[in-house]
Amino acid sequence: QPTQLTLNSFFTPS
Amino acid sequence: MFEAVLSNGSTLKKIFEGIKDLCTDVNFDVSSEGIKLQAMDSSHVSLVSLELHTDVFEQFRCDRDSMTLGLNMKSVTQIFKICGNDDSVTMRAEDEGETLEFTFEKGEDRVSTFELKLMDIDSEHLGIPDTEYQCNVKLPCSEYQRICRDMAGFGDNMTIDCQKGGVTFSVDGEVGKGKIFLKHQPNVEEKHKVIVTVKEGVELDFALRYLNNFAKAAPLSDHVQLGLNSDTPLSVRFDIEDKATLGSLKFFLAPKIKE
Repeated sequence: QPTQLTLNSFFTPS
Repeated sequence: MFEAVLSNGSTLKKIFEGIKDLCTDVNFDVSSEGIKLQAMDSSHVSLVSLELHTDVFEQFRCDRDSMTLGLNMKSVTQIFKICGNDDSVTMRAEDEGETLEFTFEKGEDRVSTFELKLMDIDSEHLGIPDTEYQCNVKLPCSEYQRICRDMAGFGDNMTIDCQKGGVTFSVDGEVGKGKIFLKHQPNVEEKHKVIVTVKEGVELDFALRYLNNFAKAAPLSDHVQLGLNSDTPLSVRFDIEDKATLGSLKFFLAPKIKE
């Protein structure tokens, strides 16, 4: 099963 | 004071229907430029980003630099059940008020009002870089909705493979494998158009549960636009009434990676 990534690894808090 | 009048109340109704299953509480960020909303689902896999420009409203007034209105989505969608398809909607909030008032009107014959208690929502705001995508796909919303629904019957994940000439959606599940190919079709009737623009081919895996959730926003416009880059979140954009000048409802979805 592929692993689901989260958005925190792409977008940074502004 | 904040006051906004939208003659086509069903637009707001469709927006809330499109995001209610992803987020429980959201902040409406109001300024003189319009309304923005950004919210992630609880597992931080997807993000909703709404921009409503003042052009979408018949009247728009926000006296302060900015106002944050915290809304519970369940309550909002409950309130919008009051809103008929041809109703206009007026939203009104005092500067230090604790409520957002919704008024639904059809002519002068029937006027309904509901004051929603505002919430204090602590939300993490993410900076989303302006991205140029390697692949852009514009397809009819009905087609997107159908593909996601049909594919969900066979597996949890869908691969989107975008290459020059077309895009392939495929699923590999317990009962077997399936794929749907949509050809780049720029020269057909507007409602059937599929535009596939590719700088470099991209193939990515995504959870169908989320893709199906985004499809709930399909009534907002005729076409949906997908943006793909290698190893980055997918962008699924619905322009309000197909006009980017009015604003857009965008979803971002983090990819799945094979071990």
